[in-house]
Amino acid sequence: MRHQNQPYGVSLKTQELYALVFATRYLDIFTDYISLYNIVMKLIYLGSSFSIVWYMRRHKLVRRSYDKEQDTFRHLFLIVPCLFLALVLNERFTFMEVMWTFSLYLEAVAILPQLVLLQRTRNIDNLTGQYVLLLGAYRAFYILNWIYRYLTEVHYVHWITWMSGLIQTLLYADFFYYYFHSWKNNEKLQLPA
Amino acid sequence: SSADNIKDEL
Repeated sequence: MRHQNQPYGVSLKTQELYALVFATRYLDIFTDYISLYNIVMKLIYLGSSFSIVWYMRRHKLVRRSYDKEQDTFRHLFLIVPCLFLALVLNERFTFMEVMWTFSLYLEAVAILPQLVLLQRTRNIDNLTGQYVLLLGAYRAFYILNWIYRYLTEVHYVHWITWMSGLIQTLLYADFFYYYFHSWKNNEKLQLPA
Repeated sequence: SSADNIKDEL
């Protein structure tokens, strides 16, 4: 974006949801210290997600070419149900725990505005296609980790993390399918409307 | 819960 001064079909809605995901998940940087790595990575996640949102909102060139009439997914349709579910389905009814659970549920669906935008914009830019592919792959690798830990560690069970991570990965499934086919047939990636 | 999970999963 910085280099070409254009948003490449990246959905601002999704970027804002990700910023909210990390803001609600990493509240513990104020309460307890786990390790230097832990706090540094959290600050990187927060810094990068908020700077993308800031850049897309503030930078005059990016903002002008960002197609806001296409990226119209209403956040609240995702935020409200996730908040409600986090209030009902959590492991401990404390503020931190509910916020953390909310961030997991929200992360599972945060990609939806981006996928909708990709369906609407006919020609998907390579950069954006790769970006979404890697976001999905990151999640898929977590599932491999969970399987390994379930098999090797006694009582390693995290239903909330597993279910939201699984749903998140499933949302990418059709994108992976079309991405693979466009790569195999060496065609431009297009998602059916 | 977030306590035991946050240690190994960002």
